[in-house]
Amino acid sequence: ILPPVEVKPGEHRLQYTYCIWFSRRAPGKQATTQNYDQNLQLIGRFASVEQFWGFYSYLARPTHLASHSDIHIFKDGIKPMWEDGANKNGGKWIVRLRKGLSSRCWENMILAMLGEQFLVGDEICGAVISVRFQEDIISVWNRTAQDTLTTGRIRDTLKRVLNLPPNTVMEYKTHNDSLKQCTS
Amino acid sequence: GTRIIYERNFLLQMRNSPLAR
Repeated sequence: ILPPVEVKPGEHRLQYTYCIWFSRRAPGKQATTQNYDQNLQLIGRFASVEQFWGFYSYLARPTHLASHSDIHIFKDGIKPMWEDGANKNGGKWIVRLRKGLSSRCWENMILAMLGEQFLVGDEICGAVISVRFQEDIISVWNRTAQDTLTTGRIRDTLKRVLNLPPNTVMEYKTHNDSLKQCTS
Repeated sequence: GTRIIYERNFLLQMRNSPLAR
């Protein structure tokens, strides 16, 4: 447990404190829970709009990241792993983007999350941008995969804020299914 | 309780704030 992040006078406090994580996997190497955990690096924590921009301005844009890199922005106290208590009954919306679109979409995604535009209470756990060889993937994780009202609302907000081309495919996957797929 | 909601344009304006070091 880390100490609370201090918000100085004049700064604009966010609804939640967030952590920025980075991970990179050697291409071709099988992902396991253990090496995934070992590859996760905590980059920083922020609790205000100003602190967010302080980090974000120095963070590489998805376009400039090497393949198999992931940036995770999760609420403080939630590790970006399926096994975390906040995630284990949850799932994620997956949006696959062609190269060149992701930097703008990722920024819009984060701003919507930090600004509480999803209107789903505590349901959002965090968001990930995954840079892959031929595409980039944005995913939004929520706590309760079974809550179709919430997952529907997240999908609708995502569509609106990402301003996606009409043919963009969106897919929902429960972490339980991801876990089963990984261990089978 | 009350939620702290920010619009995208407001957040973007804050990008150049001197406090965003």
